[in-house]
Amino acid sequence: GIECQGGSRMCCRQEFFVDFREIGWHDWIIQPEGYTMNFCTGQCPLPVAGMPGIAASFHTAVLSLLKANSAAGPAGGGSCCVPTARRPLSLLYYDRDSNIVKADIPDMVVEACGCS
Amino acid sequence: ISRADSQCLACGGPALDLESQRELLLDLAKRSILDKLHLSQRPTLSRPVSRAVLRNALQCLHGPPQGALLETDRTQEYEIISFAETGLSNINQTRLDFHFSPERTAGGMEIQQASLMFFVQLLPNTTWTLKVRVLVLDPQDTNLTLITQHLLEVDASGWHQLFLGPEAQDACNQGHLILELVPEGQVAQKSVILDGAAHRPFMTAQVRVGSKHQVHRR
Repeated sequence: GIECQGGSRMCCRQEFFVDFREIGWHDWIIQPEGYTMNFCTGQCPLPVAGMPGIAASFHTAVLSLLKANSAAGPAGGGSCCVPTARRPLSLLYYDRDSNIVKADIPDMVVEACGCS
Repeated sequence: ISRADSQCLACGGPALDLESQRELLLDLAKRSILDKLHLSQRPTLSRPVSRAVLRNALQCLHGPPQGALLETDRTQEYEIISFAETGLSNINQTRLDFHFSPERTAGGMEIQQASLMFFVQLLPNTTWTLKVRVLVLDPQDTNLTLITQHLLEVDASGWHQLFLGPEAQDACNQGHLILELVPEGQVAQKSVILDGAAHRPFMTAQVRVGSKHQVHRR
């Protein structure tokens, strides 16, 4: 995956931190104080959509190429910038009965992005 | 608020200004967390828990070992700590009421394991036999029904743990569990079960999302 830097228009991972205090959720979420959600943004032009490295997977790269060859496709080559790897988030929070709940939630942090 | 002078990198439409984009992302984050926790809205705290109680309880939580990664296909698991209400207690009997949110129990959550943690203060060199009665409230006639009971030998002051059987887990699944702790055979001057700020009895439960929540990808 590629980290978004400067003016790059390529599919990349944009870092984004959610601060629970900023959104007023620090009273019921005990830990952590926030988390790096991140998101994917950027274009997947034809040459890149076909590259396995930046594609979501080898199969996606092949499908993208087939699609691109058989259809004119929008300017972006008909391929989107999506998460290719994600990580769980552990949360400790109060429920409405003031019970403390510890939950491990899968797929909450975007680790890497690619074209699909 | 779209900015006419620039284009969204992902979809080619007009780009949002940074502040609007940030608002949108924070809103998405809120919705994602509530969805994954099966909550329709953020909980509002009715009974705050003291830091001392929180600290004691957290030491009992059993999380995955540090650094262990969750396999992506594992069902979502929870650990819950529920603090007891001890309203209807007296010297000879301590009654503990535990409440679980209906939306959590109705959503097909399965309590895998539950244990009671309580603090006992005894005089030196004394041993007490404690009867722990597990009761459920009959919704029709609001009577209490005894479903099982445990006998416990307690011979030292401090925190004690009692693993609760499937009957108690069923009661938790129904949203309300009642336990009565009754010292046997000795006349107490004062309750041996403490429930002050730092010694409030609590329950820990390991919960798994039940089959209703399973989405099978074909």
